[in-house]
Amino acid sequence: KETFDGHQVLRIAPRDEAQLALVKDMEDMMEFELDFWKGVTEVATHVDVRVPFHSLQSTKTYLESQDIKYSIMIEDLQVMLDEEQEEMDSAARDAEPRN
Amino acid sequence: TDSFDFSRYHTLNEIYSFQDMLVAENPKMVSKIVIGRSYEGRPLNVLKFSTGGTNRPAIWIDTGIHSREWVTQASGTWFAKKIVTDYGSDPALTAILDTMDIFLEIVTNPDGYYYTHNTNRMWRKTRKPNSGSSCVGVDPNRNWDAGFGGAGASSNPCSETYHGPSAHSESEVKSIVDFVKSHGNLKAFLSIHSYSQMLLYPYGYTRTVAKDQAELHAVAEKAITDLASLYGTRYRYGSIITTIYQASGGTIDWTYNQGIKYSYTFELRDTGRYGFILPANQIIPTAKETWLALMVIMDHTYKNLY
Repeated sequence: KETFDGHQVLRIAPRDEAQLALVKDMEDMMEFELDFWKGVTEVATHVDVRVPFHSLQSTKTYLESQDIKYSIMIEDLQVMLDEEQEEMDSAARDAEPRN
Repeated sequence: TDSFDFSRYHTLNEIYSFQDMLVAENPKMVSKIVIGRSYEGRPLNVLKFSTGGTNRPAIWIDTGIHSREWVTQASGTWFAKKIVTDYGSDPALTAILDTMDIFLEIVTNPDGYYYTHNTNRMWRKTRKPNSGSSCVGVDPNRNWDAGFGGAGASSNPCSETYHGPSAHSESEVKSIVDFVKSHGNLKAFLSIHSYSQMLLYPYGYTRTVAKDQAELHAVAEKAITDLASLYGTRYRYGSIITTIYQASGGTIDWTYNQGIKYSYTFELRDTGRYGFILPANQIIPTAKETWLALMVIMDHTYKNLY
């Protein structure tokens, strides 16, 4: 099962059309292996992107060097997935007929 | 199915079992049609809700075409139970089903859904290998013959929005295409995604304004107003290309071009900070609010048959 330890989801808030274009350019940076959860639409709407651990630093450097505002929406994706799985497992256990 | 736990996420097999149980419990109203097979050979199950007649005007609802968007399959399961529960007690739904049929495909991308449970929770596409590439899968919402291959989809098999080698190359898509064409009397087509709280209508591949744009816009406005009335979840609405971005090869552009006027895509909630890893405790609230919007569109369709 693929794990996502250290993957973060960044919520990017482009300030203007120029920054929107710079974020759009990130879609072609295949080496970063970015996964756009909410793609680039318009300036007023934030962009959510999952960033693998190995490209976190370079992605943040790219954004900060262009003065593009972002926040960390999900600190560690695997932690969230573990919680989701645990919830599913415990609900499934509860659903099992009693002996 | 009364004891089915709609407030948690379920595996593919659990959803398949639910579908069979619902059919067994409601033999006069619910039947299961297998419209095709996925690439890996799984059945593409569509639940048909009908109170009689033959080839009645009908409404199509699908969830889960992007497999990782689990709240959509979970909502689709809840919709199925809601339909059988409300028929006979809710006047609006009863009137709709006394005249029209409803088709509901809950797991539109079963290979992808199975893969998210067992291998990669982030998987979105189909699971068919791409010749000449190590990357697998096609975005089933870029594979339709509507502006196929144009801007707003990727020709790179490794991209999440890869449009595929040709229109309708994916069996998950082609099966729906064949069903829509063979049925020939669908009047509304509602394809449900998550997330970003939007209600969208054609077009996505072109800036051409849909000829029914004014009506589609008015119905969308009413739908998101009813949706927001429950928990205050705020939606944006409009045509795909003006509201989000250019997207070619999309489902509802194709269905609209087939003459199915009331073609809409939903992008369900994330009101918080979870994206499509929406906590299970938000499944039922999401399904309930979405149902209000679906009822607006279905009611309008029923009252404006064409």
